Amino acid sequence: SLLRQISSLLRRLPAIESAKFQDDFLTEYNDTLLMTYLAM
Amino acid sequence: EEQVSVIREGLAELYVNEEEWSKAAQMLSGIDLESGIRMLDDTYKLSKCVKIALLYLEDDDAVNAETFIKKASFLVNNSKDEGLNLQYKVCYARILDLKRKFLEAALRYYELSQLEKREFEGRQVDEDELQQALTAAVTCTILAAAGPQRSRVLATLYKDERCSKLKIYPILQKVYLERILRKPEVDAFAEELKPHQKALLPDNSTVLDRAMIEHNLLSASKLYTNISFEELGALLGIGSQKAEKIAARMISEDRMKGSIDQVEGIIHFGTDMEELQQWDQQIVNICQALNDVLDSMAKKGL
Amino acid sequence: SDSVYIYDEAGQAMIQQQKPWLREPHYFKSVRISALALLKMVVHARSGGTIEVMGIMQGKIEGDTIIVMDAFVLPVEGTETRVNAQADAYEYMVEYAQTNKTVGRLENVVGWYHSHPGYGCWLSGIDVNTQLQNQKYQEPFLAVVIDPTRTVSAGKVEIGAFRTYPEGYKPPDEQPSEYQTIPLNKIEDFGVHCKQYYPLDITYFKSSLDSHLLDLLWNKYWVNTLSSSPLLGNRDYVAGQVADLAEKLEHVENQLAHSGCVGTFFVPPHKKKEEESQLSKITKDSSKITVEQVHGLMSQVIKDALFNSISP
Repeated sequence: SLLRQISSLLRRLPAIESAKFQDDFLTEYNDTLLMTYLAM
Repeated sequence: EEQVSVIREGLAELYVNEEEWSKAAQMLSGIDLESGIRMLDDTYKLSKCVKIALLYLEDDDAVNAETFIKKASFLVNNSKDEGLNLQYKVCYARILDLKRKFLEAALRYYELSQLEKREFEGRQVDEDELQQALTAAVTCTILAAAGPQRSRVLATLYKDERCSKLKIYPILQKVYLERILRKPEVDAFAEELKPHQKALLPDNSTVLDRAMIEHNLLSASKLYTNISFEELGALLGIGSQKAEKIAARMISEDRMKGSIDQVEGIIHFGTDMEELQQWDQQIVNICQALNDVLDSMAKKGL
Repeated sequence: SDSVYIYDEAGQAMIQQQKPWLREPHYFKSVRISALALLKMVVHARSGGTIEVMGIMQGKIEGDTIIVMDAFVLPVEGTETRVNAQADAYEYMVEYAQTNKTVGRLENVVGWYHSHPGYGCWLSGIDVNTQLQNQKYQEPFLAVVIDPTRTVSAGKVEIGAFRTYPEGYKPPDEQPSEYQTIPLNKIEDFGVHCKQYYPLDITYFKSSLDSHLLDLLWNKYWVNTLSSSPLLGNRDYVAGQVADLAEKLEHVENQLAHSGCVGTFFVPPHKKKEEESQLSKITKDSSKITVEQVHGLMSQVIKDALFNSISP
């Protein structure tokens, strides 16, 4: 049962994989870098 | 007019003794309350309207009952008779229930179940009656159309600790936690319903069937990202065509987020949660799963 | 460590009689807040969202320290938009305090708290008036302000404790308290009244039971840390901060442009110094916002590396 628990845990990784997530993540990344640049 | 109303009330009493409810109601409704010849105060008029509506309700005649309860709603604000006002509220809730306006009925039943004052001119409202009102509130909420409003009322009822003592609590819990309800649970719940709540709809299914299918569909939308209509039909215990029709209606009424690819025969469930928030939710689930693994290893002494 | 939870009724009555705070306007120097009271106040402030909420604190006095043992919510909202919000809740307050005594909670009311969502911990003109009234008729009385929005973005509780000076009192020149950003639309309200009150040092305490419970919670707290996104939860607040910064920049730019037209040698040194100090404040604000953003981004990148980069 422990092994089953561990394998189900591993199957949850990677936590999220979708084009939409990549877009949102990179948008947020760029926004923050832009803010840093503007602050500089 | 005085004599007429006395005779009518007497006859109505006889009909009531013979449980001829509608005849008694018709007899009373013949009393002219608006003629203006007799000075009648609002409380008297209100008591007559409520009594007639209650008599019609004994025969499940919501249409006529509603006519008189509507008249009563213009009079109830001036009435100081708390017992009569309470009867008016009970009557109104039952009419909404009969007319299958389940969410509004649930809210009124719930309000009645929270009654603080228990003594009305010698008439005692006991705990049992409050519990009946609470049960009626839960039943109507479960029968109501699935969606955000119903979820809010479910949350209120689920957090009310009095509900955990009700016989109906297990199904309330599953419905609130958006878990899929299996046929045996639905059948057990069906036994508690009143005749009008088991009535057939135009498409030959009952109110309960529709409520359960919509509920299970909403639960499925929380479990799956997408699913074919064959599979969905099998899960809901109905044909794929019907599953598609119900899903389409719920999406168009904005009671469920999603989109339907009719060529592929697949429904894609949507969520208003942002990807980044979903990501955080997934991380919580992973951490919790990791925690469980560690706990069970600790339990096994590993 | 739990002795602070024992209430010495006679001792408190004596302090009430002696009224040491009348001798010196600056008598109270510090505040100790229990973990329970802090949690209740922060949770209540957060529940108000962008609306200011208000509550009352119960506790006792120990020398020049006010000890806050517990806090409770008042049925009042929008404290900054009413002259004396507390007046709406007097009846509730009195009844609550009396009911408390009947159940053995002997602590008296020692102050009030309210929230400033997103604009920092200080006393506005309305707050100063309310606190002056309280210090006239309900001594000892403390004013606590919590900013729930900045609490989330800074990852620590933004809280301030204040006492007002008697009217007409001229305080000695204060050492500047910790710098905080005041939004442009509040700067005037802040500036006019900031000399009428002074901040007290705040420390916290918890009981052995609190420690045990918090330790248990801490075991699960790591999940929150790994799954939170300060960038996501605070977008509106950060947007508001950047907008405020832009407004201040324009404001200072106009002033500089104006003084520039008469040439720098005419600008008296203190005026020039003042403009520089405003610009340096704006620079401080912008780097503060940006550092918080970069922290948020760092946690996102770490989460991405931890949970997304593993390919099956």
